[in-house]
Amino acid sequence: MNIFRFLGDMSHILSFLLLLHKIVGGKSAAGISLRTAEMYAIVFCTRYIDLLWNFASLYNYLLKLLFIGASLTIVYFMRYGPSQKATYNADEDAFPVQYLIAPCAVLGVLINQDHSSPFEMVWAFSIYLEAVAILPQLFLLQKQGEVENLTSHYVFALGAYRALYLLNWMFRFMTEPDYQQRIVWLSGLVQTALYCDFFYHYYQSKKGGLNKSVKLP
Amino acid sequence: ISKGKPKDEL
Repeated sequence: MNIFRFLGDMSHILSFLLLLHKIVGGKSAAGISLRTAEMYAIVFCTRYIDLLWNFASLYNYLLKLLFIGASLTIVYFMRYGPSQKATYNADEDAFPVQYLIAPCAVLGVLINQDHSSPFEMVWAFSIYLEAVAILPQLFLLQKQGEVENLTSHYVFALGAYRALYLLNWMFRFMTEPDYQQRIVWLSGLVQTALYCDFFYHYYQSKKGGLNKSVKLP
Repeated sequence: ISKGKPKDEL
C-alpha cells in the first residue's frame, strides 16, 4: 500500500459519499446519469466477484463490499426512488452504452492476463468498462451545460481517484521489480484522459470560490 | 502480460 493508492481509494469513497448525499440525502438525481451508475455497478460486481475466494486483505475486502453496496444503492434509488425518478432526466441521459459494453466484453475475452481463467477475462472486462463508464455522465453534463455544485465535486473526486491510481502504478513500477500491469495502465490513462476537459472547467470555476457552479461550453 | 497475479488492488 502506498500513499497514492490510499488517497485514490479515499477519493473514490468520497465520490460515493457525495453522490449518496445528493441522491439519498438530497433526494435529487438532477444531472446524474443512471447509465453511468449502472455501468459502475457492473464494473464492481464483475471485478470484485473474487470476494468469494480472494482474501487479499481486510482493507480490500471491506472496500469491495462498500463499493458494491454503494453502487447498487445508487442504482436502486435512481430507479425506484419517487423523488429521484422525478428529478432524473431519462431522455437527456441517452448515451448508447451498448457501444461501450460490447467492445469491452470482446476486449476482456481477447486481452487479459491469463486466457485460461474466466475470472481474468471478467476482471479485464471490468477494467476496460470502468475506463469508459463515465462517458454517459460527462455527455449528460455537456448537454446540460451547467453542473450543479455537488455533482461537480462528485465527478472531480471520481476523476481524481483514477489519476491517483496512475501515480500508484508508477510508484509500484519503480519500487517493485516484477510489477507491470499493462491492462490497468492503459485503461487508467484513458479513464483519466476523459476527465481532462472537465478538470479544466472545474478548476476555472472553482478558483473563484468552491460554491460556483461549473459551466461547460 | 503477467500471469493472473492475485489482485491486491481495488
